[in-house]
Amino acid sequence: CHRLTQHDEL
Amino acid sequence: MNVFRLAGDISHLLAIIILLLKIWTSRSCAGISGKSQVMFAITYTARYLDLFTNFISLYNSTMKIIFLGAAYATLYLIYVRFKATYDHNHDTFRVEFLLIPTVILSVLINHDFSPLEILWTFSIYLESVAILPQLFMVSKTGEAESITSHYLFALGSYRALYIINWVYRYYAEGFYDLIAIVAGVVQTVLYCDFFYLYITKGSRANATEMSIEA
Repeated sequence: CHRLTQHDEL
Repeated sequence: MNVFRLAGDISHLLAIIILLLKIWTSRSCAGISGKSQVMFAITYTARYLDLFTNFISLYNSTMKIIFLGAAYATLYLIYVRFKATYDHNHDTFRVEFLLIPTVILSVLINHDFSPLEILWTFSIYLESVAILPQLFMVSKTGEAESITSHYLFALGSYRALYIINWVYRYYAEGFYDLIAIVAGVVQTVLYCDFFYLYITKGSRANATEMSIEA
């Protein structure tokens, strides 16, 4: 499944 | 956002500012590994490609722009402005030994086989080993100017603080990212030897120049 990987860290 | 991550970002920002100031004020990049700085510029470029496609917060976007700008400004100072003071002879780490394995690993182990995600993963793996040319150079020259050691202490502390942030986020939000955590632990462990010398330098003889045993 294409998890929308939301990287909220720098 | 939590206090550990904020402290980590500030420590990271401090490190980059210390480095820029050291080169600019001393008008020399002696003792600085240009190769590590290239690795960092590649790291931030690969990681912050989502700067325009994925808005998280003003803070997030501002810091990304600052980190990218500072990384390239540092490269400019080293390879253009103060090129004559760049210490080629001691900056000899074979960076292909860092780039090739991290590219392969990012294709093999990632969260999602999409270009942006693989580039993010590559940047996480690369950042964890990007300081090696610098630590190698310091061990070869056998010493680091005190300001360079402050730079390394701030840079090493940033990812150590991120580890505390990840522990906090696991318990507070049930969030964890194993790729970032494992790479962050590796990155921080690489500084341990240096941390020990930096912290104990007060009690050792020549406190001014920190000498790292080869």
